[in-house]
Amino acid sequence: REAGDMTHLFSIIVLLLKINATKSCSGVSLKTQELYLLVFVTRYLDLFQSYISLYNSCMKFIFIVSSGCIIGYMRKHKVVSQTYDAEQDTFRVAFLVWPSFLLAAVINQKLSVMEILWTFSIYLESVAILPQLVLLQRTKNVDNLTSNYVFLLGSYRGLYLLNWIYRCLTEEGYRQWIVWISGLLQTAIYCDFFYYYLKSWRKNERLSLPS
Amino acid sequence: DARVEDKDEL
Repeated sequence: REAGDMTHLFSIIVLLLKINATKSCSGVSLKTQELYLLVFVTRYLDLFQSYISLYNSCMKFIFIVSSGCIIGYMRKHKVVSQTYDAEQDTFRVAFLVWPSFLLAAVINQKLSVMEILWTFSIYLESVAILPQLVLLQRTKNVDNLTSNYVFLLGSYRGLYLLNWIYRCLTEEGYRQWIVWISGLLQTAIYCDFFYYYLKSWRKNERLSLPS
Repeated sequence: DARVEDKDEL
């Protein structure tokens, strides 16, 4: 789990570094970033309500603030916002948001606003990368930092799968089907990307996804 | 079935 959290954190650091160092966000999907902000905000509504550990609270805070930062850069920054590929980043996110919401309203553990929003965030996260993957496919010669970002972001849920197996074997009564199935789907969505990423990495070439 | 009540993962 720690490795999963760290790859998640590193993915965000890599993305912020890329944007800040190159003053460019080309190849980065604003739609995916906005979906992630929505995911974090709806999942971490309990930030001020329930306290698990300093580590958890800090990470939640970092995830919300950093995705807000990335969106701010892409939308408002004088130089960076010019480099955003708006014409290419055309995924219709309503097709991800509404089904996730409806599914969360139907399949959840408890019928309460907080619980439905939390479940919504789990469902939405599993598909939030799709606009980014579509954009990558449209971009020829993806830069290394962007492909590293997607790789780290994909690895994070994959590492969580191992964590869930471990917890399931060692903790009595540890079951969370909604999270497990969504996490499996989330990781599966990356499979194709992982394949081309590792292939280009082995050959020491820039990543370019077949269209 | 039982689920961990505390959402202790991120």
